[in-house]
Amino acid sequence: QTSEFQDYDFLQFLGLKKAPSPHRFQPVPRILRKIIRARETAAARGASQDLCYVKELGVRGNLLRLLPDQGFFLNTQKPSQDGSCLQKVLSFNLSAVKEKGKLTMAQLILHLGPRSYYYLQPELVVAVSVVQDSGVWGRSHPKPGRLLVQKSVRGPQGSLQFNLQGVVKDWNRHQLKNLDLYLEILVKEDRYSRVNAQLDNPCNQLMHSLHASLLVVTLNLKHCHPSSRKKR
Amino acid sequence: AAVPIPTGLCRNLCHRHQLFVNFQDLGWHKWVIAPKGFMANYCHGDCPFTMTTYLNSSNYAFMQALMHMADPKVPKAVCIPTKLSPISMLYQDNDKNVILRHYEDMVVDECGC
Repeated sequence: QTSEFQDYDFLQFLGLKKAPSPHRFQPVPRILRKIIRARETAAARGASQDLCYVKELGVRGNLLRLLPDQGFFLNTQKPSQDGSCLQKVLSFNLSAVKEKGKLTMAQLILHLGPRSYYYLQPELVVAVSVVQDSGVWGRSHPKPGRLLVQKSVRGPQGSLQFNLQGVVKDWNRHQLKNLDLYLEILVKEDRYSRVNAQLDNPCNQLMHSLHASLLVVTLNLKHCHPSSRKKR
Repeated sequence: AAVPIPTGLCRNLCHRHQLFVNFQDLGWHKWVIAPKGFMANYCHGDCPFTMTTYLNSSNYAFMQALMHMADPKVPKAVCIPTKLSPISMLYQDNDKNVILRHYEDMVVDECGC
């Protein structure tokens, strides 16, 4: 009886309705483990910490959340003339960010798969846009709207991070319930044709290994005094 | 798990009692990634008049202990936390999100009257 009592109260305290079930767990990114380890070490030393500032990310915030991508592939093909290799709609459920407060960071984390896939990998160009009129894509091919990030990545390995400042502004203005992004990955044609023609289609490899998640940092001013007052 | 206190200390006087909550014991280790548990310390013990002149007690406690001596209907000074520290928790929720959140004033570091 007392154990259920503790569970229920503790879960409420964490903002959970019931204990999460282990089969649905996400891989935990290194950055979050690094942050919690640094905090545990500082606490063990009795050092005072400003837990409303995430020094590893250089932003204020007291709650970090990693949201999994729930989107879908539009298509992958052998790099076409313009080098276009893969288009995907990335969809993140922002309604989980329910507590009052403001978003201080939205970082898109793309895992492109193990390095082995990318030996001699051509140079990639990653373009992330906001999906235009996302309300209508059920009927038509979603269109890339406002460009948020465009970056050329040579011989990518491990994960890539892209800070989406535009998303932060939109969220703080409209408290979006869902965020839909249009991801396009292009292969720089010149390097691809010369070096990798014998490799089987790198776009297919990319499709099987691509894993996207969104790291959002929120600052709850109820728990965190504005930094200016702290300085004063 | 209760952490044993040094025998020298008068057990009945106000002091911090250390209690460690091990998430493994509660089956929470499957979804709480870190820490492995946390110190759920608490403050308990007597605050007699003699005590209030040291052991980081407040002036208010001194006055209340004095008033208790003059009129026992005035309750004694009480044993409360005087220094607290936060903890951060990394856990998974039901929507496949990984959450790192910090909780202010979660661990009792020091007690006083």
